[in-house]
Amino acid sequence: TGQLTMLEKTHEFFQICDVEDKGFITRRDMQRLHGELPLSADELENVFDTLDADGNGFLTLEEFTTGFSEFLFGQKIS
Amino acid sequence: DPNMKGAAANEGVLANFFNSLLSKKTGSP
Repeated sequence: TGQLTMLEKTHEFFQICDVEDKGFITRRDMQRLHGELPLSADELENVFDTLDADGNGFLTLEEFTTGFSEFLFGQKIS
Repeated sequence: DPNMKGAAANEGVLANFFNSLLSKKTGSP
């Protein structure tokens, strides 16, 4: 059930970024969060680059999920 | 190692990002 909750959360977060429900997040979508989240434009750019593992300019739900689980594991370890 | 340093910085910014999303969802008063 913990895994399901995590997937649900990931999906929620993904939809916050993907406001147009395209199924992927672009650099531009990420910049739109500037003002909604307490992160600078530079930081959001950094987040995008970190999550976009293959560097194709599109963040898929899969890449997003990977990043989120890495964040969760990192939290647990530290 | 500059690469390690960069990765650590990215981790921090990623943590910041997801923490912000988490607090956004839980909703601060």
